[in-house]
Amino acid sequence: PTPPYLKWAESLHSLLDDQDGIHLFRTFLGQEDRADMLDFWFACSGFRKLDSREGSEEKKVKLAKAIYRKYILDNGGIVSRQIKAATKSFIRDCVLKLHVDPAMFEQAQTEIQTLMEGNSYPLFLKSDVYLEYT
Amino acid sequence: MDSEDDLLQKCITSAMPKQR
Repeated sequence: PTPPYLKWAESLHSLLDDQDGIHLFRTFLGQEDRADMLDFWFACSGFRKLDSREGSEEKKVKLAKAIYRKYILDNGGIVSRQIKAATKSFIRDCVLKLHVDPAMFEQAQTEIQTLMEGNSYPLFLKSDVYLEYT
Repeated sequence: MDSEDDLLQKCITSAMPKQR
């Protein structure tokens, strides 16, 4: 079978579908103080899944607020700096109006994913962290 | 009731793949 680290080079999704891959990519991002991008990406996925799995409305609101406060509100944070202003104000409005929707972080997640695919991910595949592992 | 940080951490973990 193909070793996992070769699969990681196929696509960002292959990498993020493997625990070791996630761990190594997170280490790499951490070196550049960008690990929040990955955490945010997973937080968005988890938030979307919450809808069908469990969760009172109260819990969803609390989680949406937590994601907003941690990653969006702080303008100096890596996630906040990378997301478009319009996307941020859309999320802000959802939180302020307590209008939480499973898809409310989708656009922001896509923006972060596009950045990772175009930048951090190809750099990761050339990084010492990855090469030493292989 | 979980704190916001706990809730966030659980949410992140829930989205990650399970061990091979």
